[in-house]
Amino acid sequence: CIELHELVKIYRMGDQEVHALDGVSFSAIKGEMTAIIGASGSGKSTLMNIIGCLDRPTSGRYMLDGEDVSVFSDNQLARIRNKRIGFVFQNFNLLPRNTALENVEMPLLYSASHNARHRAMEAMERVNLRDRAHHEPNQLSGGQRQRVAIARALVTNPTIVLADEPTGNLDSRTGNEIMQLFHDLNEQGVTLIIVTHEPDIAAHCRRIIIMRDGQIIDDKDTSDA
Amino acid sequence: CIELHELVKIYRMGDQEVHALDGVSFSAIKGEMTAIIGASGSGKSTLMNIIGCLDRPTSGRYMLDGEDVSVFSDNQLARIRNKRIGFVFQNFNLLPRNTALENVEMPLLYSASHNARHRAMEAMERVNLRDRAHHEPNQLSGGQRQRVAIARALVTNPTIVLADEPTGNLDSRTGNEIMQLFHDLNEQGVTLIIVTHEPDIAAHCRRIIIMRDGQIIDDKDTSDA
Ligand SMILES: Nc1ncnc2c1ncn2[C@@H]1O[C@H](COP(=O)(O)OP(=O)(O)OP(=O)(O)O)[C@@H](O)[C@H]1O
Ligand SMILES: Nc1ncnc2c1ncn2[C@@H]1O[C@H](COP(=O)(O)OP(=O)(O)OP(=O)(O)O)[C@@H](O)[C@H]1O
Ligand SMILES: [Mg+2]
Ligand SMILES: [Mg+2]
Repeated sequence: CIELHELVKIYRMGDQEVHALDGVSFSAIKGEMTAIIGASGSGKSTLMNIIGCLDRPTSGRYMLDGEDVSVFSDNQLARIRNKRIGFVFQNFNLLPRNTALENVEMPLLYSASHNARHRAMEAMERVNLRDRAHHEPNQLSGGQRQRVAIARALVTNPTIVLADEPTGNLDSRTGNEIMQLFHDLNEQGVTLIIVTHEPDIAAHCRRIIIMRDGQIIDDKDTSDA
Repeated sequence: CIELHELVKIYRMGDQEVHALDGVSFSAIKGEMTAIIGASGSGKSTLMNIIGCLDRPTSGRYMLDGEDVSVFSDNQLARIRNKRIGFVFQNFNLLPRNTALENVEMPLLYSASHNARHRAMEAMERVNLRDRAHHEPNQLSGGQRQRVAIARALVTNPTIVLADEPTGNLDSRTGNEIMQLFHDLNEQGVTLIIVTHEPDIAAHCRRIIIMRDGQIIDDKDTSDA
């Protein structure tokens, strides 16, 4: 359902060029659970932002469920993001003046869902944060903010979940609870791509992609090992 | 050099109370390297903020280098923070409209240091970010922002370094480089307290403190093992 062909992303700063992605190709079929690992600055978040329709490549092609994403308008991209993709940001991107519950509810308001508040509370329960519903982000611990970001990504029941370092601020036990949650979603057919730097987390995924300097240098199905 | 006695921190939200710290006592002698681990929400960052003179406890006593911190004015606390303590924040706290180099330089400007720019560049080199000096935070990867926060904490040559999840966004190799840097500082006599959820990182520290529900439930010197 995800097909990337020779993706390039270049940032220009004055007369300098940063090649964040330097020719990335890969495909993920529906229901696959993939980990992406690689050094800091190797292009993982840049790749995730393009897959998540949050950013456009400098060149290359992205086919999502058979359609060429590059011909979509910004409005069409926003609709795809809202309907099909759940994105857990590396830096959470929570709205500072809304409560945790309001943050989780937000994606449902776009689709005029009638039971948004109830579904948001249920998502908060899935990440064990029921009793922090009315705290604002600055009244939450780092790992609690991270879990609010995860709950928000799941509340629309997306078919694709993209998680950028979802356990970076979580103790091992809470991190395992989140991975269990991701496994449950995967068993229901959700396609997952998880960026992580922790080998224990990557080990939960059958397929592991390694990035370096804007390129994919390895792409292994660990069940073949 | 750090002595905490029965620290309590209570947040009041309407008629509800959150006991973030529930009677914490411990002491660290000069030159000690301590890891603090514990579940998400157990009070680690709250404790670090009090040790770092960024926050005051609801009750309890904090003696820093023999002086009672609770009698200090806000200005005196700011001076201690600037002169003696380097703090790596869990969420980095970088100024978004300044470059990485300017962010690292900032603590030196308070003390009217004459070679601030040079020292800032040298700190950037220590975390391998020389070639990102003129990027702003939103032009950096998550792990690059984290390393800018680390460089900023070290640029004043503090005697105490408090690092809250300093490797949460770093790949294993970069994380090990940062721990090596911390070890080098420790060998020069710097006192370090590192909050981490990664057992590999905690293993670098001779002393490990475990927190749960606002209390210290274990405090071990691993060299006694
Ligand atoms: N301003 C605040 N108002 C109300 N509650 C707060 C506030 N700040 C923190 N808390 C609560 O205090 C508790 C401890 O928070 P703290 O940030 O110290 O946890 P932590 O151990 O650092 O967690 P993590 O590993 O997730 O970063 C949490 O349950 C949090 O929700
Ligand atoms: N807006 C931008 N302008 C210039 N350079 C950028 C910009 N955004 C990212 N970069 C650079 O692109 C490279 C890739 O960034 P990216 O965020 O994809 O890395 P990453 O693999 O996610 O790293 P990390 O593991 O540290 O999160 C980095 O070297 C970064 O400095
Ligand atoms: Mg990243
Ligand atoms: Mg914390």
